[in-house]
Amino acid sequence: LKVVDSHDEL
Amino acid sequence: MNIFRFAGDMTHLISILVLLLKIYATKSCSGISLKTQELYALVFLTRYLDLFTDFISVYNTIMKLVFIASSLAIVWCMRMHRVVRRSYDKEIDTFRHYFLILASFLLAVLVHEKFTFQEIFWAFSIYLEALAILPQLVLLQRSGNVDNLTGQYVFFLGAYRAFYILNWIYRYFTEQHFSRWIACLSGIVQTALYADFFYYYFISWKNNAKLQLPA
Repeated sequence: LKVVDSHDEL
Repeated sequence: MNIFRFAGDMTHLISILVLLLKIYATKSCSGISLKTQELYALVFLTRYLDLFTDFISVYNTIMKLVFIASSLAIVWCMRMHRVVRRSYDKEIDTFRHYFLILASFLLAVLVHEKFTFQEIFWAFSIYLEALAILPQLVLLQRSGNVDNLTGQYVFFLGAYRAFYILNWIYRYFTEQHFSRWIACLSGIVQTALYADFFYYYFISWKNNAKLQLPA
C-alpha cells in the first residue's frame, strides 16, 4: 500500500 | 479535505440513500434508469482501481467501498430482484448508453494525465460520470410525472458535483500547483447537464407542485 495524493478525491 | 468536498461527498451519499430508500420502501424502480445505474457502477469500478494499491485515508477507502457496493446492489436489484425488476420501465429506458461508454473511452485514450492503464481508466470514469445521468434525464422527460424520491435522488446527485466545483475553486486558491483540469472541466459539464432539471425542480418546489418535466 503506497500512500499517494494523486487522486485523493472520490 | 475541505467543507465543500465533505458536503459534496455527503450529498452524493444522500442521493444513494434516497435511491435505496425509494427502491426498498416502494419495492419499485419505476422512473429509475437502469442504464444510468449501470454507468455509475462502471464509473466507480474504473475510478477506484487503486482501492487496494493506494491508501489515502480510512474515510476514502470506506466511501469507495460504499459507492461500489451500493451501485452494484442497485443494478442487481433492478435486474434480478423478482419484485423490483417488474417495475422497471424497460420500454422507455432506451437511451443507447453504449455510445456514452465508447465516447468516454476514446476521449480518455486521447486526454489523460498519464498514459498508464490506471490513469486512462480514471479519466474514462471522470468523462463517463459527466454523461451518466443522460439516460435518467431522458427517462424522466419521457415518463412525465416524477415521484418525489426520484426527483430528490436526481437533485442530490446533481448537487454533489456542484459542491465539488466549489471544492476545486477552494483548492486552487489554497494549494500551490493544484490542477485538476480533467475533473474540473468534466464536473462543469456534468453539473450543466442538470441545469434544466434544477430549474424545473426549483419551480415545483416554489409552487409546491408536482415536479413536471416538459416532454
